[in-house]
Amino acid sequence: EDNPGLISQTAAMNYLSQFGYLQPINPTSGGIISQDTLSKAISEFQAFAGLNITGDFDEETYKLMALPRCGVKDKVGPGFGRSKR
Amino acid sequence: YALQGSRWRVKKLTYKISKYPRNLPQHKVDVELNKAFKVWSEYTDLVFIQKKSGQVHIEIRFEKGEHGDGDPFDGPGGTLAHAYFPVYGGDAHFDDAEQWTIDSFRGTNLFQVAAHEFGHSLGLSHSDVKTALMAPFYRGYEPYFTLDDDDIQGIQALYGKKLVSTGGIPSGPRYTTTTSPPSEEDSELCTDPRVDTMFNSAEGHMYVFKGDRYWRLTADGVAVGYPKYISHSWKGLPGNIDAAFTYKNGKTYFFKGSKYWRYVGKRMDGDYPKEISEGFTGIPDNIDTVTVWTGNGKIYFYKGTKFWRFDPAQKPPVKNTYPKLTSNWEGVPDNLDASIVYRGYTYFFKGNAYYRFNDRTFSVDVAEPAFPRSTAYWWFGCRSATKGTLGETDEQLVTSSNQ
Repeated sequence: EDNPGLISQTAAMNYLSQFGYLQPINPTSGGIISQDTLSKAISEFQAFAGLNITGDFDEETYKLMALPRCGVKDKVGPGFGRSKR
Repeated sequence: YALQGSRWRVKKLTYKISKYPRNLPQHKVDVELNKAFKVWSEYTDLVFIQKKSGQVHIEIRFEKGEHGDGDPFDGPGGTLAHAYFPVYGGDAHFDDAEQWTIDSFRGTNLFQVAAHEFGHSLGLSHSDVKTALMAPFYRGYEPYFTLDDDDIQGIQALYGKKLVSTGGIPSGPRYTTTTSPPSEEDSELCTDPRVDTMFNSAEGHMYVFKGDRYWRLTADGVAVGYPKYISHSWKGLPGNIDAAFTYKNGKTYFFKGSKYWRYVGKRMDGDYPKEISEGFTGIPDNIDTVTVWTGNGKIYFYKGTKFWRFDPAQKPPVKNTYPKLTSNWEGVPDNLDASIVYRGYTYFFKGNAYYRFNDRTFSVDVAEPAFPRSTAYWWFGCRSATKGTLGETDEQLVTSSNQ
């Protein structure tokens, strides 16, 4: 409701997950993620895309998420891998 | 640019279009995809050969919805295509629900998207440089497409610079088929290396501004594809800038006359210009240069024979003990043109020459050849310029006669 004509918050979260900013949501946890985790993921996306880093789904972020794009994850380089235990 | 971590071990790669799009003639698709591969072979020794059958390195398919790789397409808009990195086979899939077009502002440009996807097929990941081909978002049809320097650096990091002339058809004004590597002498800066300002961007790039144009510097000299117009990249920023710096907040400040502008990357960060007297109280108009000194992280403004220290955390930000004489910076001349921090040193530029300041000795470095050195040779990659110490005249530093 906050972004008419753009995408829903659920779709935005799926977007972050699809492009590597959020870990795939675990169905056994009911798909719940902390606000902190979400805010961090949004911030990372905003930083990568050169947007103002607010950590919130603002209009500018929604707009960018609605753009056509490549389906490859943004975060795939060696720096984005899991760290060694 | 970002590298995924894998690359092809051979330079001669084959490809096959196994499934063509529904809305374009096959021969036209062949031409566009061939052009898209050429974007990358223009700057490397990679060679791409189309095959109609048999095994190939890169398989290309136009598909709709679920197409067997567990990553279904989503119809018009959204995801346009995806491709696999070399370690995963290099294949490229395009959403056949898109309206693929050629040389048109309608639909989605096939050549541009294909060139991007083939970047993945070769090992490039998404870039956070907005102007790069490897940025993830589709920007619309660009009739005068040119590969961004960021992409060139990326592909050359994987496959090296082009050494062999292909004799192919240049695809743009700066796409030549010479045997020279693309980072070559810039005639303008080599002829007259005096600059308006130099600064580091938050992304780690070094820029030179001169008049209404700018260049990006690499470790080897001037980057390919420059100069560009300042006003085309930093919308709203005029030419003939006096000074610039990027602060630890990631914002870049430009100064000209009595005014200043603030940018985040290449986007203006609010309503500018503003008066220097308002945003930088205590700093005069018409400054020569500014630098964030590596010694203490504070901002130093230079003008004529004087300098001012600006600390935004203090009130007032400029102490009343300023201005002081530039001669306090031992060996640094008055009336500077520019300054920049590079690998922990602060460099000052004046006329054709530059000085390296050593924070530990708090003086211009003693080195061989001595400073001042030729900016053209050491910064702009002008191999015909003198390499040694430059002499000094009253107004301007010039090449000494014995060099």
